[in-house]
Amino acid sequence: MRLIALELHGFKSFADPQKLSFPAGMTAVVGPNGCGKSNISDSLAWVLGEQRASALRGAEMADVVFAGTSQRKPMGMAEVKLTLEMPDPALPGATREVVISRRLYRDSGSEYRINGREGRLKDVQDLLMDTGMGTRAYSFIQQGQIDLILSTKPKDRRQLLEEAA
Amino acid sequence: MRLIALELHGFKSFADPQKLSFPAGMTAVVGPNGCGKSNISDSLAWVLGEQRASALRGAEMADVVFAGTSQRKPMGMAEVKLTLEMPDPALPGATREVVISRRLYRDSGSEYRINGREGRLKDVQDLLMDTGMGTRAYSFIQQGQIDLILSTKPKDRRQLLEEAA
Amino acid sequence: SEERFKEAFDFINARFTEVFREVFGGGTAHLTLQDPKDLLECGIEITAQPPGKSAKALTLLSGGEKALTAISLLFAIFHFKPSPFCVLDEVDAPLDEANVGRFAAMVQKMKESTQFIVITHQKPTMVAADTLYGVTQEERGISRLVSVQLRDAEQLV
Amino acid sequence: SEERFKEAFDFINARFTEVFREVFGGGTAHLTLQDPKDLLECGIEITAQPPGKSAKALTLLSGGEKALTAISLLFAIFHFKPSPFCVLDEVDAPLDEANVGRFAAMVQKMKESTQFIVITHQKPTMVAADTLYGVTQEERGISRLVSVQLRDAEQLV
Ligand SMILES: Nc1ncnc2c1ncn2[C@@H]1O[C@H](COP(=O)(O)OP(=O)(O)OP(=O)(O)O)[C@@H](O)[C@H]1O
Ligand SMILES: Nc1ncnc2c1ncn2[C@@H]1O[C@H](COP(=O)(O)OP(=O)(O)OP(=O)(O)O)[C@@H](O)[C@H]1O
Ligand SMILES: [Mg+2]
Ligand SMILES: [Mg+2]
Repeated sequence: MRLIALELHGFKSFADPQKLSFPAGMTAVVGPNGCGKSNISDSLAWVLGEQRASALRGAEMADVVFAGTSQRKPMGMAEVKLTLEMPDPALPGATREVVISRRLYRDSGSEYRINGREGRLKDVQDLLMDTGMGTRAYSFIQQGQIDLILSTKPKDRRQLLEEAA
Repeated sequence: MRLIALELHGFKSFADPQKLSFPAGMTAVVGPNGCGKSNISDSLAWVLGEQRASALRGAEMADVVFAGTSQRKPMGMAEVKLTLEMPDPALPGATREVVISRRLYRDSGSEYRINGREGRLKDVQDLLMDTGMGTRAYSFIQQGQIDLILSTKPKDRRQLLEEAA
Repeated sequence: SEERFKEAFDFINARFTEVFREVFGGGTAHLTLQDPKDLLECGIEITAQPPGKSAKALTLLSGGEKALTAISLLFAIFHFKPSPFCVLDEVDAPLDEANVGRFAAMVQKMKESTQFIVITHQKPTMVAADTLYGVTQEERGISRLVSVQLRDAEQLV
Repeated sequence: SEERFKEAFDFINARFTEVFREVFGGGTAHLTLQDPKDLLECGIEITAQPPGKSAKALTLLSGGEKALTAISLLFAIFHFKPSPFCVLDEVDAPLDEANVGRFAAMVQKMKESTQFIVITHQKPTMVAADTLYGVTQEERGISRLVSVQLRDAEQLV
């Protein structure tokens, strides 16, 4: 399975709709301090179902909604859409495109959609589990966190290998 | 008061005697990964009396003694000498040079010397206290630690200002 | 199951040693089971020894050495079971110029089986990319994306 | 004493705002006493808002923004009571090129009152130094010092 595109709208500093298309291989994201690179990483973790605000550097989940600037008002909603290419369960050997989206209104919980149809977090998690993606502890190495692999307790480190086994 | 020179011998990767002379102003220390730059910082904290092996990235204090390489045997002792220029208590307005040294033999404790005469850790601490140096929490910002100032608890952060007040 | 874990462990351990030696130009590294009789529960220890140096606590390694050791272990796990994608956020920040180049080469080797998204300020890493996105805030506080060529990226770092 | 702490706090707070605004080209930052009635014990909160952005949790700031904010506070404390010396070990690692330059300029302003020892892989920081030491391991695992000129340093990073 592979990522095809990621669309952000109202997510953290991405007030306006913005879209990244992913080639196969390696995509580099560059720019000055504070421009929004790590926010892109956060949006990908978020649309895949991240539940902990702290994993996205926030105190509460509403912190991911665009909070306004001196020139623009805060927004009421954040939305991220991820387009994936996945094996088609109906056609062995073939693939299909799936769009996972997550929306958060400031005073309510998250809404999930798979190909436009509303679902629960669990439906997204099940879908990802089938692709071998799940919540792979090592799909995201956050800024400043690369050393954690070495400094975790021996029993926690085990989990990393267990996920692969 | 100012630093004049720092000499390392048998301290971590500095097996052979090496000396840095400090100008006034700014000294930059450069080199490839693993060459020994942070070890220099550790040696300065150590000669000033650092008691925690963990603050020097070790498990026990003996970890600061040169541990050998494939070509060289481990050494039995680490020594660091710091030459300082300090106000002369006997001659107001004048300064004098003071040499603080710390030595550690593998199976025994640290030995301290001030201008060649053996003293205790407390003597070194008292000497530094007079210069306004003491154990200033903010004289050393270790690798990867700059964020700590921001992430400490509000009451711990207070200590930083209290030291200055 | 015990067997599957042991199989994964042995494979990853061998790859870890291989990748470490390649990126450090020698030395050795390996994983150890804290209690081989308790395969289902025991912890895993890491030993890493850059070339010529004596193996001591991981904590004594330099910032750059730790990052490269961690990346080597991560990629060894990927060799066994690739993640479909992997986001690396400025893992090359503590690396010197030569090691940034080695890191970029490591990613290029793995990108057939894993889609990498690498956030970086380092030019050798940008050079290795198939696609380069620049993130800008022309309007303060508002992020926008720009697809960039390498020479523009150098302005954006 | 209460008075001395309040005096230090007010001075450092004002300097923090000043230094922050200078290095970020605007915005605002300040310290807050959690309980102004309990000057001897209460904690201190930090607020930082880069130019144009809305002030939110410090945790939401970027890696580079956090480093610059922390350096601004550190230097504000130095303005009040300089440390005789200060060792900064790769604090410029998360900074983009423009910000490394600003960091180097900050150190140059403070170096009259404080002897700085700055460990770095970044060229703009090296350029700002009065003395440059290179550390090498020609014999593996054995560190030696070399006093270097700037152009040699560029080979050593
Ligand atoms: N909810 C929000 N609304 C508006 N802006 C936000 C929100 N959350 C975070 N930000 C802003 O996003 C910026 C951080 O972006 P990000 O962490 O992606 O930067 P970066 O490009 O990774 O920078 P660096 O190179 O320093 O790591 C901060 O300035 C922060 O104020
Ligand atoms: N007691 C010891 N004996 C011999 N070598 C040691 C000892 N303690 C640490 N070392 C070695 O010193 C090296 C680390 O040096 P240091 O942390 O100063 O590197 P550095 O120049 O700061 O690199 P980086 O740029 O990656 O931060 C490690 O390779 C480590 O193995
Ligand atoms: Mg970032
Ligand atoms: Mg270091």
